[in-house]
Amino acid sequence: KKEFAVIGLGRFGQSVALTLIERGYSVLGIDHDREIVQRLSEQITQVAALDATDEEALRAVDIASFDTVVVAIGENFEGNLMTTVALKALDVRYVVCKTTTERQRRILLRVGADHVVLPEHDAGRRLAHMLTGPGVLDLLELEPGYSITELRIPRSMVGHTLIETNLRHRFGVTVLVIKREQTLTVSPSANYMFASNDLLVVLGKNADIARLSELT
Amino acid sequence: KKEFAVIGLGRFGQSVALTLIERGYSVLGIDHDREIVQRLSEQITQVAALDATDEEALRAVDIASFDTVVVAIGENFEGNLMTTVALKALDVRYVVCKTTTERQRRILLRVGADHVVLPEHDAGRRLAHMLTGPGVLDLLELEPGYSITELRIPRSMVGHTLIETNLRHRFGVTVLVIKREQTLTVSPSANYMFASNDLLVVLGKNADIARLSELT
Ligand SMILES: Nc1ncnc2c1ncn2[C@@H]1O[C@H](COP(=O)(O)OP(=O)(O)OP(=O)(O)O)[C@@H](O)[C@H]1O
Ligand SMILES: Nc1ncnc2c1ncn2[C@@H]1O[C@H](COP(=O)(O)OP(=O)(O)OP(=O)(O)O)[C@@H](O)[C@H]1O
Repeated sequence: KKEFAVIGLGRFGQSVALTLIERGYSVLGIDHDREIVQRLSEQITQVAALDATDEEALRAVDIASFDTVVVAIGENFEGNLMTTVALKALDVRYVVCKTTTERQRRILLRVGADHVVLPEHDAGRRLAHMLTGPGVLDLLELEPGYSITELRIPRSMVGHTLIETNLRHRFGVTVLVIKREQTLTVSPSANYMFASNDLLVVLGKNADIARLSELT
Repeated sequence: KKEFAVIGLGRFGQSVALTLIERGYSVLGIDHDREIVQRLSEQITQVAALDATDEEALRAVDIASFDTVVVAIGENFEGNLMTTVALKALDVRYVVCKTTTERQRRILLRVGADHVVLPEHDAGRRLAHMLTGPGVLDLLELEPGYSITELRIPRSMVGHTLIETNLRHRFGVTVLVIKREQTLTVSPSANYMFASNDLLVVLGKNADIARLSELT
């Protein structure tokens, strides 16, 4: 089984570590704040209090033996950068970093990070999409401007069939799945009758989906 | 057109405000740090430096005239809570908050928040799902344990048709969309031939999708 290390146990790092453990993996959690390490020692497989920018300290916990190391250090970009460089110098196979801006992301990729995420930036975009599409609940952007979106059924569609609503012609969207209570109907047939508590999962351009979600 | 206010212009708040502006909406950005307000005054429609827990200060910028107010104050939960209570006391129609833990979320909902997001928590879960499914790129969880997932095509499927791979019987997953370069094939036909750079968008149980993504 794969082994993971998570450096930086703030809100994001804790969530990564605890979800990996929930899925049955073992995790080494690292932070330079002894209090945080102490508090999490019961929930994380193994913990260590050290400064991750110190190559000797990383060598001492045999960091290179972990398949994947997540660097979840936030505010201090220099610490984030120095840690990433140290991990690659110690031949860690796969390093994932989190950072704040596109510019920082490019720098981290250039010094060897294998994957970089921008959690607050992505979450902010997702919320803005949800706020500007009234019934939008969640979305997965397949490419810029084109997404799979989960939205509440517009009232005017209730009591009509999928073919009667003519969504493909009127909005250019495809209904992939319909969720009603705990039941999921995949690739619904033309004569599916919509009910008031249906949730639609549709694919299309963000602008077309926003038009559909404004339908009342 | 709808008007938005965003209180707290940290990483998350900025991303919400700037994405709303990108989509053509006007935004009032509020922060008690004058330096941040100064730095963002060119990019955000209107800005104000004030302490959002102060009801008089909120009344002075006519906060109740905004359709939606996002409270993006992080580390200081008390400030987050007092701001939410003040907004609801001033009759703001729709208040969205961000916070860190489930417990804090329940408290915010009880004092009147209309919607609460946990950006770092959700981003951490999403990354952990991606790390434990080798080819997984992104996912939209429709209900706990059941999601739509974007994943790289397993090598052993390349050169075979959809019907030959028999995914529904072997893994219990449905292929909703296939992405190749900039082309999206929705509800692919049985004789679709897979290529090495295809990305699959599949629906199924997280555990079944993880099994599929471990296929080499
Ligand atoms: N050099 C370092 N070595 C080990 N741990 C570190 C180092 N620098 C920072 N950390 C730890 O990383 C964690 C996250 O850092 P920080 O709080 O700056 O980021 P953040 O982006 O606000 O976090 P989050 O949003 O995940 O709560 C903190 O717990 C901090 O103690
Ligand atoms: N009472 C308040 N009134 C107005 N602004 C506030 C108040 N309290 C905090 N803020 C601002 O909210 C912003 C976000 O707060 P903070 O940095 O504590 O959270 P954070 O969760 O680390 O942010 P992020 O992850 O979005 O960067 C900061 O810019 C801060 O100045």
